[in-house]
Amino acid sequence: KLPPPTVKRLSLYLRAFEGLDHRGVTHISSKGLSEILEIPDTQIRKGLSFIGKTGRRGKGYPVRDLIQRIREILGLKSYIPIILVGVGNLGTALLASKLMKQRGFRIVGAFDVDVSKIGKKFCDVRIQDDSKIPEFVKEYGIKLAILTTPGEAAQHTAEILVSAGISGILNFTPENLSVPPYVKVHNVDFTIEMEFLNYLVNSEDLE
Amino acid sequence: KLPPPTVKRLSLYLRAFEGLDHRGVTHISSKGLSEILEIPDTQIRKGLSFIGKTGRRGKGYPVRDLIQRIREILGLKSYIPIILVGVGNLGTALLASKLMKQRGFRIVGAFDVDVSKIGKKFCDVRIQDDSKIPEFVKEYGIKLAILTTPGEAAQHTAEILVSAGISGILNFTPENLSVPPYVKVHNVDFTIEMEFLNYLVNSEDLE
Ligand SMILES: NC(=O)c1ccc[n+]([C@@H]2O[C@H](COP(=O)([O-])OP(=O)(O)OC[C@H]3O[C@@H](n4cnc5c(N)ncnc54)[C@H](O)[C@@H]3O)[C@@H](O)[C@H]2O)c1
Ligand SMILES: NC(=O)c1ccc[n+]([C@@H]2O[C@H](COP(=O)([O-])OP(=O)(O)OC[C@H]3O[C@@H](n4cnc5c(N)ncnc54)[C@H](O)[C@@H]3O)[C@@H](O)[C@H]2O)c1
Repeated sequence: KLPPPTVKRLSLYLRAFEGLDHRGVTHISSKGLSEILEIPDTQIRKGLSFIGKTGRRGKGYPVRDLIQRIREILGLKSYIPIILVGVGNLGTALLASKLMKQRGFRIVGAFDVDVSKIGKKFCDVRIQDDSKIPEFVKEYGIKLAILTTPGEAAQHTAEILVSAGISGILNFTPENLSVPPYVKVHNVDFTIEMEFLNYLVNSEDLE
Repeated sequence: KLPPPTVKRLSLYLRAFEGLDHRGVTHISSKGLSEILEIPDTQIRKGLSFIGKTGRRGKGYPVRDLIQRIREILGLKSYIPIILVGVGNLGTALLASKLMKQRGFRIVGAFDVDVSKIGKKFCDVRIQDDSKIPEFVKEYGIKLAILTTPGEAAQHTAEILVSAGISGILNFTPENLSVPPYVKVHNVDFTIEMEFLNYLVNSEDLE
């Protein structure tokens, strides 16, 4: 299994390769990739050899080949149906985001407990009550869920998702979820990104 | 300068140490930390020796000492005033988030162009028009800004922030911002986190 930074870097390489493919570029050197991603040339070559790819002398890496290989490793398909629970400010922003759709993740179901929201349609998705989660997950074979409820509802909702058959939860709440070992939880915390930005700005000041 | 994964890992170590300090724990072994963070023991010891810290035999790492050292490296203070531009769904969720406040980042100014929002107060912050950004940034010495406008407004708004004196932008928009080299931009993209979760779930299925 690859370490998290490597997996996330592969996601970034994939975006770069897709951008090149979109512009009709068939091969790219590690130096060219290095300029696009602002990652050192050596690190790029190391990362790509890690997944069994080496550039062809004088030609570089074959773009479409790399796209296919990376998508394979990340388990990406052109259509991965997911659900979202907690249609508040954050949930709504994620529902509306085209970025996820472009990556193949389609939010096909959204759930809440607020009666003023249930039954309303948003971005082609009708909001349903949490009680509908088990039948929906079973019917559509959903494996992944986004959790954007308030912290106090997080554990309880996670348990509904787990017993419904969800295998992976993208957790935006501040709660550390308690789930069986076969369920993967990935916590998202923007403050880590804010601390990283703060570090960049501070270390610039110190130079 | 430390590589990004190392900086982000330091943020995670910091949270673990603060949690221990909160519970009155004065020392922790790398093994104990390894269990809390679910990161291998060896990686923890390597990461902490990187910042000049080694555990005391039989006692482990001194918690408060490490908290101070990591905060120093990350440039964290108990009060870092920041501003947010684009008070929509995502902006509102960030404004309301207690997590950032706990980390010392206080959103003290919020800006939008929607006349129905300007003048309204939200989470102790009064929303102002973008034209007020330069004077506000100057008056309060703001260095960091969160950008949560639609993609089409992103570059234009970034330029306002840069000329106002902002040194770092946490960019949530899908646009790649064009800024002078002394301005740091950190792009946040949840789809990278979604792809990582998808990878975890898929590689579990393959086992
Ligand atoms: N990851 C981060 O860095 C970050 C940033 C901001 C907010 N957050 C977190 O994201 C979550 C959502 O934030 P928000 O600002 O959108 O909150 P919000 O209050 O606007 O939205 C919460 C939504 O969840 C619904 N809800 C409540 N209980 C529910 C349940 N049992 N089942 C389904 N839905 C339920 C509410 O009706 C509401 O629609 C919070 O936990 C917040 O702390 C995280
Ligand atoms: N990083 C991610 O993974 C992710 C996820 C979801 C959304 N997003 C992005 O976050 C951004 C906000 O999303 P949202 O759903 O909150 O959108 P939204 O439409 O709800 O909010 C946008 C806000 O920006 C304001 N605005 C427009 N032009 C402005 C300007 N020139 N100056 C200041 N404010 C301005 C609008 O009036 C509105 O209040 C979008 O760019 C979206 O693509 C990113």
